[in-house]
Amino acid sequence: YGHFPGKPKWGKRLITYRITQYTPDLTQSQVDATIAKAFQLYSDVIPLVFKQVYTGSADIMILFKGGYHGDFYPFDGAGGVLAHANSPGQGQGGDTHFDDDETWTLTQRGVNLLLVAAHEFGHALGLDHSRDRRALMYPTYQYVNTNGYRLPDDDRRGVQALYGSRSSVPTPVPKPKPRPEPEPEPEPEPEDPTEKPNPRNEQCNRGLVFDAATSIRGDLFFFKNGYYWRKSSTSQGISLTRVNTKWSRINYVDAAFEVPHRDVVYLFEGSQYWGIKAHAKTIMSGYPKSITHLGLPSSVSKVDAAVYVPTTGKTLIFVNNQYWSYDESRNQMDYGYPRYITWDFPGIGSKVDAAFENYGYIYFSDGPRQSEYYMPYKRVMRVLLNYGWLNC
Amino acid sequence: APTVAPTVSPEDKDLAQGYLSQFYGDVGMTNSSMRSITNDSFNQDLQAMQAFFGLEVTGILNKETVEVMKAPRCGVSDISR
Repeated sequence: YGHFPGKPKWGKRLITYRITQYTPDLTQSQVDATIAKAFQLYSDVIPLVFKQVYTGSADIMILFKGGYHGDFYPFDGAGGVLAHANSPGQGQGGDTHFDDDETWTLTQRGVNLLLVAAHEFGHALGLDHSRDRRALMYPTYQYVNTNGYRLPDDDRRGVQALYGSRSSVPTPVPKPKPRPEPEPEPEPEPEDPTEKPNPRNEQCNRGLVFDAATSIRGDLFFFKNGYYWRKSSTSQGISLTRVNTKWSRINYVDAAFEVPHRDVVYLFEGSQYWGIKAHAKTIMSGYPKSITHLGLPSSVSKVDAAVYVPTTGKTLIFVNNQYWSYDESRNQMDYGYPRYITWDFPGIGSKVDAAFENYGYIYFSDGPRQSEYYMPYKRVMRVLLNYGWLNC
Repeated sequence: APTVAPTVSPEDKDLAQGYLSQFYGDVGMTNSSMRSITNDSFNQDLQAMQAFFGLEVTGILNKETVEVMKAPRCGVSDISR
């Protein structure tokens, strides 16, 4: 392996990336999922975290374009140069460009996006070309089967020489510093006796069970009894809000998931679900829809939990002790479902009350207990308690 | 007249000059018209390229070397800049 002169590298752990121009050869969610997978080849072996952003500037700006595309190295049409990337640094450092005169695929046809993206991100992290023909950083393109693909040894050693290796223990969720309780909001009077109690006093209860959980544009939302706690990614506070003050037609949330590249979050109540624009938090037209619209059988009266997995482009939908897999790019349920949760997610329990994705890990709650699950390893990395997210 | 028949076509020679100036050229001189392509710099760059790809280092453009130059690849240079 080789490094660039002066061994430039990123001096922080969270690296953002933004795809500003896509290729027509693949759907946007296929590109998002493949780019996420290419970064994950590196975050599997070094202690960096890669996060896709959709507005503003990012550390690594990514585009697909043929010919001249804004730098001094115009592409050369189909064949020849496939892509290039800058070494780490401010401004254009790390930026990665793909020649859209190539035919980008997820297979051996045309040019395989995962392999080329993983090569270019090697440059964006500080790797130069390798002389090892088996290495990903070898200059010329050579298709290899990408099922279960891992970083070849030479590249792994090269990138770990820059950033160290990822300990087997996953990066701990940053323990929030104890905060003074936010000013309690005026207790809304329960309108009807059947109403569930305000969960304020449960916030720091070890036995806290979530109804649902999801990310929304970097913040985390935890739903309980018709309210939600919002854990902001920018400020330290936790706010408690009543769901129907935000979305008047929704009273209780059984399940929730975000599809970041669509900037949409879906909330489920009973046999209906709503699509909500994540940035404006407004309900999209045409909702609510019946959950049968997703392909769930009419025998299902409510969903327990749901979570979108960026690296696969699938949404997992949990009902009792089974789950379905919904393909977001094909907008249909995958074949062969439902399957038992215990068949495919060993160690998380036999049911799921709430599930969300955070920095590449999936968090499955079963009662007050929460399993931090790492999909690539198919195993539980840690067991937490739900209330641990609420700055107690 | 050359004593031996040229092993590569004039087109491949042009391809090689473009390839070497792009991936083995001096910093910033990507445009071949800017770099005075003299025979010795061509041969030096060619030898560097042959060494990088594990080819026989002859400094002479042959079929194997041209084949590597035609393979689809990354646009980042092979010499540390």
